[in-house]
Amino acid sequence: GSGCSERTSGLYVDNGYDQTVVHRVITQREKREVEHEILNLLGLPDRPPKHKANSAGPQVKRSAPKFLLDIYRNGLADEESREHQTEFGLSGQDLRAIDQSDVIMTFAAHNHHVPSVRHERGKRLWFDVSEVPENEHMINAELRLYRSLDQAKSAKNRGAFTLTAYRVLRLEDGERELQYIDAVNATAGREGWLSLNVSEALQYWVANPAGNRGLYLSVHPADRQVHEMKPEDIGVVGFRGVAERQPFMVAFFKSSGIRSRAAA
Amino acid sequence: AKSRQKRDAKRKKKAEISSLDYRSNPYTDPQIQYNSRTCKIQTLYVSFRDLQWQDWIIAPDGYDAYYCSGECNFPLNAHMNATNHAIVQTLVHLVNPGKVPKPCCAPTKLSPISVLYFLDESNVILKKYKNMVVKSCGCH
Repeated sequence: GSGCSERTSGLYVDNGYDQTVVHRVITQREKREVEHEILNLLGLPDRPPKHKANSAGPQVKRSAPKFLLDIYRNGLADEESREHQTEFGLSGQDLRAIDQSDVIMTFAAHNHHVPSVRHERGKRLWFDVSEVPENEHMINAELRLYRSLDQAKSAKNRGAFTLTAYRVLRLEDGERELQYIDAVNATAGREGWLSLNVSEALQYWVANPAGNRGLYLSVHPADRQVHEMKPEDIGVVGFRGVAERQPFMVAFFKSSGIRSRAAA
Repeated sequence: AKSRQKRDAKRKKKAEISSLDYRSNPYTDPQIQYNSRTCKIQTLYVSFRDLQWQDWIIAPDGYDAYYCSGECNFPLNAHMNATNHAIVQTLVHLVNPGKVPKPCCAPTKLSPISVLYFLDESNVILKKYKNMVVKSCGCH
């Protein structure tokens, strides 16, 4: 319990060289407490349960952890190798958001079933955003979808399409009320990641958790807005698809400097 | 020639004073200065793997945190920084060692690390932690 330069019976204590204290090996319980304190400092007050051991292996293959691992490795790389294109096709806006961010979070898409909702041909995606840190300023949030041409139902479905994301507002008598969020064009014959700006929706869900009814994803041929199609028909990978191509949401945050920690 | 003589005399006097200083002041003795307990940066690796958190923290496996340790004896190594206050505190400590302690050996420059971990079963987070790695030590 002695700090730097603290005096103890005529001897001062300096940087752990306390000559009045006999050093000893700490007990297993004390070791756990020290570990817990480190986790608490990192804002991770709970140790992972033991039964989850080695579960990280296959999970890391999923698209969201892979995306962040890519950013992590790119961030550690020097300027020269940083310029290489990642498979996630990061835009200039993405790179700016990454540079400005203190926290980047990904959210896996879930099939959060609501019995009374008719989905028609579109797709509903739901994200658990309950862990979004408080006191953090959101820079940007994106919905990322992978279009695989191999999975398009026919050659006709490899053409140009418009994907539109709506926020589901209300569900009454099985009817949806939707609010337009963003749209993106999937060009003909091009495979890869598509991204939609969903900042507005995420901001609303964080402020109103009870109002989180997810997103509705609608797909139309680029030249015929009335003909709605299933996203999987044009090759958009769903949350039951290949792990590394599953849809996810990513949010970039700038720290406010206020740190909330669990009570020690 | 006159100015050279003056300069040489000054240099001689200065050398005498400085050797006298070293003899009379153990805190400036190089033997003491460079002993193992002088304030300096020390190696400390925090291993998430050894803590068995690797199933949860995706990257890194661990990181070089370093720490500062040792006594603040002057003059410090050339790469060390000391605050003006630390120098004054050292001088007062020499006058009254029982009352005023030496200054602290502590980090003067710190850098951040990024940690990638699972938030729960499906969500992942990449977070930057400021001031986690000691870049240099000094006396405060």
